[in-house]
Amino acid sequence: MFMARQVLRNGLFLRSLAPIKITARTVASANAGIKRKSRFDKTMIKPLLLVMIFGSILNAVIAEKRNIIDMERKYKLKLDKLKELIRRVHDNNGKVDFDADDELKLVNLRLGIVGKNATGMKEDETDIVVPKEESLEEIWQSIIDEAKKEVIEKTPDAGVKNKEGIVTDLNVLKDLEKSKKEDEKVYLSGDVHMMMNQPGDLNEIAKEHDKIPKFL
Amino acid sequence: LEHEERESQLKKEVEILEHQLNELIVQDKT
Repeated sequence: MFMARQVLRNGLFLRSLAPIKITARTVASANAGIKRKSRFDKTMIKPLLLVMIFGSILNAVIAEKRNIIDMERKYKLKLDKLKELIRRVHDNNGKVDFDADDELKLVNLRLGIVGKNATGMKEDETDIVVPKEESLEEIWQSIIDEAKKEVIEKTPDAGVKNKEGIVTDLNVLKDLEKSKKEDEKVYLSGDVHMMMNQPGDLNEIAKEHDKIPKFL
Repeated sequence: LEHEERESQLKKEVEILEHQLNELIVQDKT
């Protein structure tokens, strides 16, 4: 009897604990789910950062390489030209039948050097070619000159009126008459009349007229 | 650094060749 009672008690006890266990499990599983999600997000941040850093480094390296290649090409062009000129002098038995400055002008332009002399390499390096700025300044100057001319041409119109403010010039009077006649010819087309309480309140009229589509 | 070294090296080469060419021009003039 004692055993049976104990078993029954234990059974009841377990039954009473069962809902607590289940709730504990569900909470634990829910927590695990939240943890998993947060872990997933964190792992996505790291590779993204790595990709960004690696990409920026790669970009900088490529740009640097490109600069080096470009610079080497420019200098090699000049070296080839100089070698060619020296060969020409040797072939011509030491006689120079060309202007070195003219020959090297294009190559120097490519390097951004204004060559006064072939020898003045270091001195001329500071003189960077800026042909565009000069031309822009000239254009700007010409625009200003034109504007000034226009202002000067328009000023004589002010002297048409006499001291009392009455226009005495015949040509000006004729022009005024012409413009008045042209103004009289222009009239407002009165095919459609629209009456509104407040000026510009077209929405009200649109509601009244059924023919006017809504989107207008 | 590599870029600057390469540039200075190329500049030196250009200067040497320019010097040679100038010498030839001076010889021709004299």
